[in-house]
Amino acid sequence: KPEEEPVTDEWLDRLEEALLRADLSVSLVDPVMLQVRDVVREGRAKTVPKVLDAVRDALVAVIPPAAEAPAGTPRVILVVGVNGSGKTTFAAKLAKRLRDGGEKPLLAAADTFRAAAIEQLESWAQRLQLPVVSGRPGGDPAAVVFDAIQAARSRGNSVVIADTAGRLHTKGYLMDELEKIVRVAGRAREGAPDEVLLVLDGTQGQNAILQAREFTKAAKVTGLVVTKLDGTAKGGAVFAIANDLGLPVRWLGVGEKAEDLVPMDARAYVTAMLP
Amino acid sequence: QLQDRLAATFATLQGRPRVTEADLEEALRDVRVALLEADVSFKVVKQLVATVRERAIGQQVVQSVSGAQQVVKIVHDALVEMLGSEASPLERATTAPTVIVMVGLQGSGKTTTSAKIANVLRKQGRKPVLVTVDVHRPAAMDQLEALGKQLGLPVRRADPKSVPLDGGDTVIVDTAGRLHIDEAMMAEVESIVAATHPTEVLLVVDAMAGQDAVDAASAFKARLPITGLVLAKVDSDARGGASLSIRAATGIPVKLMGTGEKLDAIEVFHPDRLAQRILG
Ligand SMILES: Nc1nc2c(ncn2[C@@H]2O[C@H](COP(=O)(O)OP(=O)(O)OP(=O)(O)O)[C@@H](O)[C@H]2O)c(=O)[nH]1
Ligand SMILES: Nc1nc2c(ncn2[C@@H]2O[C@H](COP(=O)(O)OP(=O)(O)OP(=O)(O)O)[C@@H](O)[C@H]2O)c(=O)[nH]1
Ligand SMILES: [Mg+2]
Ligand SMILES: [Mg+2]
Repeated sequence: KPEEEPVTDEWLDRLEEALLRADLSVSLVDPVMLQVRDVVREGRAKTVPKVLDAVRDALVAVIPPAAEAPAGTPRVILVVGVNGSGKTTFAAKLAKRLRDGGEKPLLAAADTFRAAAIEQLESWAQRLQLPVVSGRPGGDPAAVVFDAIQAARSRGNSVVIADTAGRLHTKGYLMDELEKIVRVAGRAREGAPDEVLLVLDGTQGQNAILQAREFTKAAKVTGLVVTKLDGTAKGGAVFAIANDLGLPVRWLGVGEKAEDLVPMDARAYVTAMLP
Repeated sequence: QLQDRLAATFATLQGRPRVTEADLEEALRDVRVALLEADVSFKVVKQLVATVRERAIGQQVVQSVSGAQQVVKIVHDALVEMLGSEASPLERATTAPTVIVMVGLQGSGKTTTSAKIANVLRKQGRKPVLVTVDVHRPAAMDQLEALGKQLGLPVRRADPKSVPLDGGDTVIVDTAGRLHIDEAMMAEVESIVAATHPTEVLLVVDAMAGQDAVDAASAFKARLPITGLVLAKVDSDARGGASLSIRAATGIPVKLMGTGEKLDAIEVFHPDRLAQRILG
C-alpha cells in the first residue's frame, strides 16, 4: 500500500536529488538529509509518507507568513527585480486582481530605460482597461513614481503599482537609482512605498539569493513574487532567501495571461518540489 | 571560493606527505558543494566529482596548500574539457541568406541578443536584417523595432507562418519566449525552423538559470536543430553552471555571451573564462 511504502537508501537518494533539482540550496538540503537519515536510522520514521510529511513540515516552516502591513492612501507597491524576471507582466496581473477585488489601481510605467518598456505596460493597461501614468523614455523613473502617487491622490485611486526597469544587483549605479526611487516615493507620500515586491524568475538558481540581499539593502524589499512556475522549475531558491532574510513569498506567476497569478500557498509549493 | 575552501580542508588533514583516499573524499565534498552552488546540474556534478576523484587518485595529490591548488587545477581542467576547449564561431550559409533563429524560455534575452548579433555582423561589413515573429508578447515587435532604430538597421514584422528572408545577407529571426512543455508553442517554433532552413538555431539561456535549464535545453534540442547556446546576462556574475550542464547533457556548444544591456555587450565564448566563473 502506498502509505506503507518503506524508506530505502535508493529512495533517500531520490529525495535528495529532487530537492537539489528544485534549486533548493545545498546548505539547506544537506542538513535536511542528515536529519532524515538520522530519523530513519533510529526507526522514528519508516515509511515514505511519514518522511515526506516531516520534510514538508520542515520546509514550510522556513517560509514566514505574510503580514499585512498598515499602509497609507494611496497604497504604494513598487515592483523590482533583475532583467526579464516578469515584473511588467506581474504588475499588470496584480492591478487586474486588485481591480477585480474592488480596488481602484493606478499603474505607473517607471521603466524609462528599456526599449518599448512603456509601450509594453501601456498595452497591458489598455487591454485590461486600467489607468496608467507614464514617463517619457529616458526620463527620471523616480519622477514617474512621484507623479503617479500625486495623480492617484487627485483621481481617488486606492493603490499605485509602479513597474521599474530590470536591473542587475551587480550594478551599483542601478541599485542607487532604485534607492532614489524609494526615497522619492516617501516624499510623495509619507511612509511610501508600503510594499516592495522583488520579482524572482522561478527558473533561477542560487544567484537569486545574492539578488535578494542586494535588493533588500537598496530598497528594503518586503516580499517576494516567484514567476514562471507554470514551467518545470520549482523555485526552490526562495527557501535560502526566507532563511537568510525572513522575506515572505506573496504571489506566484503561473503563466503569461492576466489571470495567471495566485497567492502563495507554502504547502502546495513544497509538495511540488518533493518526489 | 573553491580554492579557499579546499585550502581550509587540506589544512585540517593530518600531516602526511600524500593525501589518502579518505582525505580526498573531504576535498571532493567541497568540490560538490562549490559546483552545486554554481548551478551545475545534479547529474553533471556527480560525473565531475567522479572524474576529479579518478584523476586526483591517479595524480597522487600531495597534502598541503599546493595539494588544494592541485585539486583546483584538476577541477578547472575537467570543466574546460566539458565546455569544449575552443570557441565556436557563428556559421555562414554557403548560399545567402544566412538565417539565424533565436529561441528560448521567456525573458532569457532573445530580442536584445538578436539586435546585438545584427550589430556585430554589420560591423563586420555584412547586411543583417532583423525579423520579429513574436505575435504573443505585448509590444514585443515595438521592442525589436526600437532596437533596430538605435542601430539604424531594418526590422520587419512578420507572422510565424510566413517569415520573409529577403533584404540582406543575414536574416536574424527573433521568436517569442516559450515553455518547452507548451505543445502549441513548440509546434510553432518547429514550423518556423522548417520554413526558414536556418544556418544557426541559437538557444538563449539566462546565465542565472538553475537546475531546470538542462531539462528545458534538452527538450528544445530534442525538437529543434539547435546549433549553439547564447549565455545572456553574464554580467550578473552568476556562476553560469547551467551552461556547463547543457553542454554536457546535449552537446550544444556555447557560442556567445551577453555581457550587458547595451547593444555592443556581446562576446565570443571563452571556455577558460567560463570555467573560472563556475569555480568561483
Ligand atoms: N510562462 C510564464 N511566462 C511569464 C510569467 N511571467 C512573465 N512571463 C514572461 O516572461 C517574459 C518577461 O516578462 P516581463 O514582464 O517583460 O519581465 P520584466 O521583468 O518586466 O523584464 P524587464 O523589464 O526587461 O526586466 C515575457 O515573455 C512574459 O510573458 C509566468 O508566470 N509564466
Ligand atoms: N544585464 C543584462 N541584461 C540583459 C542581457 N541580455 C538581455 N538583457 C535584458 O534582459 C531583459 C530581457 O531581455 P529580452 O531581450 O526582452 O528577452 P527575451 O528573451 O526576448 O524575452 P521574451 O521575448 O519575453 O521571451 C531585458 O531587460 C534586457 O535588456 C545581458 O547580457 N545583460
Ligand atoms: Mg519590464
Ligand atoms: Mg523577446
